[in-house]
Amino acid sequence: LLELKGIKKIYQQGQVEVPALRGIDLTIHRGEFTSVVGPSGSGKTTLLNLIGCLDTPTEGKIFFDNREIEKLSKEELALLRRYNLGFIFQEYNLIPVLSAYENVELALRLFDDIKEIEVEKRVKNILEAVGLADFAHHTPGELSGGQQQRVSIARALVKEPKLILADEPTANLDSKTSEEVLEVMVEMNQQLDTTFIFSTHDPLVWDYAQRIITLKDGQIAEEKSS
Amino acid sequence: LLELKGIKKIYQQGQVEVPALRGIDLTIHRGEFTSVVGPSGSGKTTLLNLIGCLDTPTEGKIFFDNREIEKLSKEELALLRRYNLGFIFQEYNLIPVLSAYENVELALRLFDDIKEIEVEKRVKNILEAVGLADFAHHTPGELSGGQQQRVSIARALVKEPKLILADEPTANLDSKTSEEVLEVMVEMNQQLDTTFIFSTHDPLVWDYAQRIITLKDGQIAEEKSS
Ligand SMILES: Nc1ncnc2c1ncn2[C@@H]1O[C@H](COP(=O)(O)OP(=O)(O)OP(=O)(O)O)[C@@H](O)[C@H]1O
Ligand SMILES: Nc1ncnc2c1ncn2[C@@H]1O[C@H](COP(=O)(O)OP(=O)(O)OP(=O)(O)O)[C@@H](O)[C@H]1O
Ligand SMILES: [Mg+2]
Ligand SMILES: [Mg+2]
Repeated sequence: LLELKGIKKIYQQGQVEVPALRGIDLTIHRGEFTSVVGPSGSGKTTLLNLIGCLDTPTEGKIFFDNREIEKLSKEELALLRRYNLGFIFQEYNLIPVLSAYENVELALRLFDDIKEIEVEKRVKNILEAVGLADFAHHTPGELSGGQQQRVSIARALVKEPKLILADEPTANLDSKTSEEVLEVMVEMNQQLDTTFIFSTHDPLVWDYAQRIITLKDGQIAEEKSS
Repeated sequence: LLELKGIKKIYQQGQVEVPALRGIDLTIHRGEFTSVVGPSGSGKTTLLNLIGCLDTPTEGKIFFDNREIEKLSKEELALLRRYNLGFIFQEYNLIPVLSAYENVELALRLFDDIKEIEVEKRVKNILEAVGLADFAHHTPGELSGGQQQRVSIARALVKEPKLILADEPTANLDSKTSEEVLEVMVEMNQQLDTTFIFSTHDPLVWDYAQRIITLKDGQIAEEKSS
């Protein structure tokens, strides 16, 4: 599904160069449930942003479904992100003026071929699955940290894309709620063959991962498959 | 140091009432190292915001150093927050245009009796203690999630206030970095008698806490002292 070759990312900060990724080679197959782990600042979010086509690498190539991302036009990239990718951001990135329901519904609005009644069913089902049925009409400012995080999760899952990138999805959740959310993801992975790549510090997520990739200082230090 | 009597907080959401705290009685003594735990949405942030004088309860009284918070004037409240309280926000709340160094320094700038050279020393020391010496000149947008969180921690600690309220301070940190940050807090607690109240889902923080208060659905369900 995904192939990364020689990926480097160097942030330019005035005169200073900050190397966030120093050469990453990685292959991800369809249906994987993989976790990227590593210390704070090791490059996990940078890696997920590159795979999620939200940023471009300084060096190296990325292939999504055998298509080289760099060679895609802006329109093709937008279509790829809309239909094939779901992103759960570390900072949630919810739209403050929309309710939880509207934030999740918006992700489906961009699909022009789904009927209204089907959209409503899918949005309600996913909000219920992450435990937010009673908070559908709260805006982000009227939700707790972990509730906002779950809206961000619901918004990515409702699209049922090929690949979901989850950046620290359980950081603000207690262990029971984390398990409920992970169970929803495992079910999607098993029933729809949805590929999941997590960035996480949460040992609970490691237990669910079939494969653990350890990043240290911008490089892959270790890989383990369970 | 702190006394809460019959505290209730009901959020008004249009016509709907959302009870976040349903009657909390709590006494916190000087020098405590206490954790508030509970599921996502149970009322932890709401409780910390009330203790931190960032919000007012719907019902009940709060006493800080035997002074009733509600009876204080706006100026007295601001002075109390400036000199006696440090707050580590769940969403960090850093100032985007300022560097890590400037965000931390700003907290000390409000103290008019500290010399320039002393301010510089304290800011540098605390950034080093949380592992961010090399990132002092990055703005929040140029920092990872966990690095931003540590700036927010440094900003509260540098003030050396009587009470520090830490809302999920390790949510985006790996376990090694979490331990380093907790060690800094334990040292402040032992050397300066700084009182710490945490809100957390992180089992690692529970191990450091002398007292654990469990919130469920807006009420104290259990209290344990180790
Ligand atoms: N401004 C608001 N308007 C309406 N409801 C609110 C508002 N702020 C918070 N709430 C609700 O109050 C409840 C408690 O929220 P709070 O943020 O205190 O929870 P929490 O324990 O900190 O959760 P988390 O662990 O997810 O951060 C939640 O159910 C939330 O939806
Ligand atoms: N825009 C930027 N400019 C300069 N440096 C940056 C920028 N964005 C990130 N960095 C740096 O790149 C490194 C990697 O950041 P990244 O966000 O990928 O880490 P991370 O592994 O996700 O960390 P965390 O677990 O704390 O979220 C960090 O040291 C960070 O300071
Ligand atoms: Mg990150
Ligand atoms: Mg909270």
